[in-house]
Amino acid sequence: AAATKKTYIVHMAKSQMPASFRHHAHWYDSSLKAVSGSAEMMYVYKNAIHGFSARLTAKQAKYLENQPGVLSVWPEMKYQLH
Amino acid sequence: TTRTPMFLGIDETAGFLPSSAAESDIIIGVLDTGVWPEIKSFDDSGLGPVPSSWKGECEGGTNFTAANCNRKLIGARFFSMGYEASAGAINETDEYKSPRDDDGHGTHTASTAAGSQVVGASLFGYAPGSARGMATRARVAVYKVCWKGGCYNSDILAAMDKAIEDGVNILSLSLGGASVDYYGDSIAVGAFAATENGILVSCSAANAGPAPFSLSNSAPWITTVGAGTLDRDFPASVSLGNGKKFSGVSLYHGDPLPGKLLPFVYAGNASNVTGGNLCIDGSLDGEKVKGKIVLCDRGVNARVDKGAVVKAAGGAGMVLANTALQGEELVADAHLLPATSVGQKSGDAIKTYLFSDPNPTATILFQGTKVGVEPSPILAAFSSRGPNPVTPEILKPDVIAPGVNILAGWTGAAGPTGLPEDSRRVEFNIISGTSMSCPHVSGLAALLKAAHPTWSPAAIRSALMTTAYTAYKSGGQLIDAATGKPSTPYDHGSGHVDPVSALNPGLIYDANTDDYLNFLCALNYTPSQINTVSKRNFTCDSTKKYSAGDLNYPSFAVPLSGSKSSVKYTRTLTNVGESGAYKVSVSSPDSVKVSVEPQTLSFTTMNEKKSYTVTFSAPAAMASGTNMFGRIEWSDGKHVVGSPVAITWS
Repeated sequence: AAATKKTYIVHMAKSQMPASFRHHAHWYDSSLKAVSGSAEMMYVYKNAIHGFSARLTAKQAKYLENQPGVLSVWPEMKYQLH
Repeated sequence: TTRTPMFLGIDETAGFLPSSAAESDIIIGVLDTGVWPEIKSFDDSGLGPVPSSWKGECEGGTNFTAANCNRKLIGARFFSMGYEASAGAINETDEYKSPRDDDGHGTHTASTAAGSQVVGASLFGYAPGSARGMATRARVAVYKVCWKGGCYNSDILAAMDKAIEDGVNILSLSLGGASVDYYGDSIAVGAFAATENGILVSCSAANAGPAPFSLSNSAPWITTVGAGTLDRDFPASVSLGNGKKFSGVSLYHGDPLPGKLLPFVYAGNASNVTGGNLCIDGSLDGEKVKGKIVLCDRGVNARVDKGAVVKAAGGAGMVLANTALQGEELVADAHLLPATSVGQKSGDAIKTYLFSDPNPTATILFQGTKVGVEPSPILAAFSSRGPNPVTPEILKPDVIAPGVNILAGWTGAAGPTGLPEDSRRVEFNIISGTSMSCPHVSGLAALLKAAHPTWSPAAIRSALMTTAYTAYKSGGQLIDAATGKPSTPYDHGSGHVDPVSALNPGLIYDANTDDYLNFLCALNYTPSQINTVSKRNFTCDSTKKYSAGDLNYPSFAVPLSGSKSSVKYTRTLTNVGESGAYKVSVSSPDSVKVSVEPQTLSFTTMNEKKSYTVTFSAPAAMASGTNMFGRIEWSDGKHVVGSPVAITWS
């Protein structure tokens, strides 16, 4: 169960992006790779939020929450048509 | 849609509505199940070139190419990565991996908001007329985010992200999730960014009524839409063997019942399983229902599923009876067998006959379409209700709009019931939900945006809210289908939209990003939570006293308690009409004193702003959960700028 991956939405504080990164997507990728070398981003968001979505284990998601510049990590939720 | 343009007063456009050129510059983005582009509602005849500001695309995929877009349907994208990651890869033989609509819901909502006019529309002859969207000349961009297995918020966020970049003016979302804090709700967060970009976000309130606290999409930068009925019905009465007759509604089309009374049975007495009265799949005894009309109770499974269950068991027809949850609200369905839906009172009376007569019989008489039904609108029982579960200081829903038995465009991939066994294909379908009322408001917002291009999303919403009505022309307050009694601001918000009045509201309650940031401070959100919602570092001023109730909102929700018996709110009105003096009138509940200062506001120039304060004082504490309602109106004799007041004790 610990290895089961789920989708998470990761909100980033773009203002905290280190100057060494030229593009926010590279910084997001670096933050993600810090918790999982194999994890890949699904979406990179730039208008609706600053952040990305990725498949992670619960442990990786918890670890990612403590990375510099990470505001919050939310598990995927299902919405319904009305 | 048919009938709703007339019901809303926008069928006769001369002198009221914006020029067609201005309207055709407005782009409505619809996040839903996709689109069936071939229906006439997306015909682009008479439309000029796509607005030069548009940066969107028409993405190809299964059975969908860029050639499916035109000058009406100017954008179509699909977002499936989140869905596929959670639910598995899309089987393209079973589901279109493209903007094409498998379901019908997205085609219905998109055509309701901005469909072109189609003469001679109907569903099997029901609801006939010229069908059109609310903003017939606005452009549509479809963002498919819902699939057969559901809608996932990573996809919804991706679609909102792209829609902002593409350059939509209005976003229409007939979907929602659980009520959580705004920083944990993707629609709320995405809508904040959209609003900051000048995009009005209109969302459905959900269908969890009549329970209180049942709203979705309750953030104050979202326009939250509940549902009401039209003045149209589809009568299909039940005649019993004892000579009594009960009214019901149906969209059944097919072979009629034989011209005689048929044996009649209660599903609960034709089943050996618990809950057999609900006509759940496999619950009916074929021996006991064959050739008979079966009475099923509402609940648990879909209404059309019950019809299919009765038909599969050999039943000849179905009477579907409301329970206390739905009250007297009648929602019509295009059942696969002769069937009608009846209210709770009729259902109870029919059951009394079924249980007392040893050989009960019945038949159903289908009577087509009836218009001019009064009173209308009636608040739909299913329409979700306040108080706002996230922020009690913000009254939601904002408005109600037509959402019951709405005819609009449909997919070619599914029948009108949506059941797998329904092989019928229709260009228009009649369905109900706050999903249907939301795109009405999206289209009306497009009209307002075309008429007033400089208005902010908050200004457009304010115009819709302050001009909404809460009483029938013939007198009496709007009725709630769930109770048969007058509905309250927690049910209908500011009331039913009146778009013609909204075009010239006189005054508006405007709000901008700074106002919403101050609102987030009032909620005591941490800097990190504020950053999650707003994408910026924002430091709340520790010396400032923030109040959620002070957000410049066009309605008032006032939480009181034993320890807090007096609350003061401030509001600012902006003149968007002629110069003039507005006087306030207050209708306050007996137990609460509502005082407004000053009582007159004079405006001499356009966009001039004037503030006022309202003090709500309760001399005595009331029991927790007690609700009371009132209204504050400003009028210059020509305009009435109305705000509902809802006071709740905790």
